[in-house]
Formats: sequence, structure tokens, C-alpha cells
Amino acid sequence: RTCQHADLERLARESQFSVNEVEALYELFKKLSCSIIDDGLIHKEELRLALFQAPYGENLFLDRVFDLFDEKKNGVIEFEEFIHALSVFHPYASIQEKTDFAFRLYDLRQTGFIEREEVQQMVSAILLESDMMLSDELLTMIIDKTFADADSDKDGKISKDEWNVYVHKHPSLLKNMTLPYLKDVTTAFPSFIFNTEVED
Amino acid sequence: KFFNAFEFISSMSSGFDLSSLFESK
Repeated sequence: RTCQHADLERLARESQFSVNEVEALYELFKKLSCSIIDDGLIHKEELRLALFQAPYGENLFLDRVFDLFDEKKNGVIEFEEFIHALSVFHPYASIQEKTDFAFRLYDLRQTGFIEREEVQQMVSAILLESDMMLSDELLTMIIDKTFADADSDKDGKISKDEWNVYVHKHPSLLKNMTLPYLKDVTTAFPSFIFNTEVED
Repeated sequence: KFFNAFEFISSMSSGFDLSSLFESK
């Protein structure tokens, strides 16, 4: 699989990246997509290996991130899907794009709402992941407080509109949605120069 | 410290932190 010039230009148009940056990200993609199965596609194990330095082990959040990258829902991440998703994490991507992406991450069951059970499930997963203990009482208190703040119509679930307002009030929630590295990918992956098709 | 569940999720979940993709280059 190679990336043709027309593909690079199209991906640059569809994202926050320049053609050279798309080329540089292709170097990263090639590395990730051949780490376990050398087929030019990122499998979940390969993403897990890159993020956790181990190819095995369940992680709720990794599953959600992988699902959101995998636009075609065919169980692998193709290069264009990789570019589309990473573009959301670009420092210049809009706050709205980041807010929407975060909503989709947290909407575990993809019902169009972030439900109380989902928030509880995510908090419990982190407690388990980090070996932290929290009493059920305290957990309920934290979720109650969060919903009192976010769920303005008090229907027990957070809608897209409620989420927008909530994130506006708590912008630090989008901290993970920006990767400063993405402003500098051509420097981070200078080897793209050997394969470049264009000069930006 | 964490009275906001989403604050807790976003700061504690390693699965949401994609920066290691670049750190492992």
C-alpha cells in the first residue's frame, strides 16, 4: 500500500495538516501498522502496543478510541481514518470538533446521550486500572454532583447540548483532546523527506 | 480532589492519552 500524491492532497484538504505533515504522519502510520501484523493497517493490538507498550489487556477507553478512529467499522484503522481522527487533536482544530469527539468517546453505548451508568462505568474502569479504592457512597456522590452540574433538564442523561454548555464551563475537560506534537510532525518524523512527493 | 467525574476520567484515563503515540516514535 502506498499513498499517492492525490491522496496526500485530499487528506491535507480534509484535515488540519499540510501535505508534508500528512507525509510525515504516514511515516508514523507505517511504523504503527507493521508493529504486529505487517499489512499497512492499524489493528487494535497495534494501537494498544503503541499506547500501553503491551499488545494484550482489556481497556474500555482504548476500545472507544479505536472505534472512533475506525470510521468504516471494519476492525482496522486505515491511513485516511488515522489522519481524520488525529486532525481533531490538532491544536488548530475547533473547540466544537473536540467537544463532539469527546462526547462520542463518553457515549459508550452510542445512544446519543451520556448516561449515568456510562459515567459510572468509566469511573469504575479507571479505579480498577489505577488500583484506587473508592467507596460506593463517594462514587455516587461524585456522579450526583457531576449530573447536578451537567444534566440541566434532570432526565438522568447528558444530551449533546448539555455537554456543549458543560464543556464551555469546564474547558479543562478537553485537555486530552489537543496533542501539541501535531504542530510539529515534520520535525518529529524527518524521514518523510526521503519519501516526499512535494515541497510545501 | 476530583469532584467532577469527567475531570477524573479525562485526567486519569491512560487510554485517552494519545501523546504516547508520538513519544514512542
